[in-house]
Amino acid sequence: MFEARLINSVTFKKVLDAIKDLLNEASFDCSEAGIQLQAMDNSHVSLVSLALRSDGFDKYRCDRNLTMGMNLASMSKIFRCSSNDDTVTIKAQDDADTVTFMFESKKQEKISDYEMKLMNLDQEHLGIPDTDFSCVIRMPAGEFARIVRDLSQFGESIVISCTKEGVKFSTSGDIGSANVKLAQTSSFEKEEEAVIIEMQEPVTLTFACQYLNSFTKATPLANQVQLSMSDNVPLVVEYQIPDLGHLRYYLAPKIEE
Amino acid sequence: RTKQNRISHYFKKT
Repeated sequence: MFEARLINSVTFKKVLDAIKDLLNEASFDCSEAGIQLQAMDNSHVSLVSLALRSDGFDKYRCDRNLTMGMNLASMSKIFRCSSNDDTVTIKAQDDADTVTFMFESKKQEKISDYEMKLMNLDQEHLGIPDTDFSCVIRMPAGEFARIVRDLSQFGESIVISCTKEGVKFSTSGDIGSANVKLAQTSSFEKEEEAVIIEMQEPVTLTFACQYLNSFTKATPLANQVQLSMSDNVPLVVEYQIPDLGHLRYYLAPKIEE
Repeated sequence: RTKQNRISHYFKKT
């Protein structure tokens, strides 16, 4: 028996919105520790890694490890039928071929359930090595989304260049070029407005706008985003989901031919 | 010119 209950359906809606651009379907691996998902996008350029800890749920029970293959568009349809503040309970029997989502309104006057067929997905798990990154940048998630959106108008790639002075986002295309520089904040009123850079070595890497834009669909999940970079390894874009877990995106850099 | 590597170039299957 698997049962996971979350007080506000909106958190799960935000998670789905954050991954359904990149993934058509995905396997949710459920264990006593929580729910995990790891999947590459269709073109195998990026990797999505989601972890929701069991202690972040209002109620969580997982008697046996289970993998639920789900179509994310179907799941989104179901979650669109819930109100943001509905309590959601995800339920499945051991070895079941369906999963049930139950939504309860706050005043309990409306209870709905949706049963969805599970899919058998070919799982390809990748081992993600521990890396000591040369640069770790923390910045407001909204600011990162804004910069990626703005620069995407001008080019197909964004060069992210991090030094101890700050981080620079650059692009160029048919109409010209664009640069956005962010300095590390020395003082800030709110922690979520801070730009903080931890640099061992300066790094400059190039990434495809298309994927960076897809990652920023996670912006509603967190105030801050963390970018981790080292030469010749994938960028990690991480959003912490408050009290529940994290969503990480890995993106292979573009390299000179 | 730049080329786009795949993520599996960096992370191996387990």
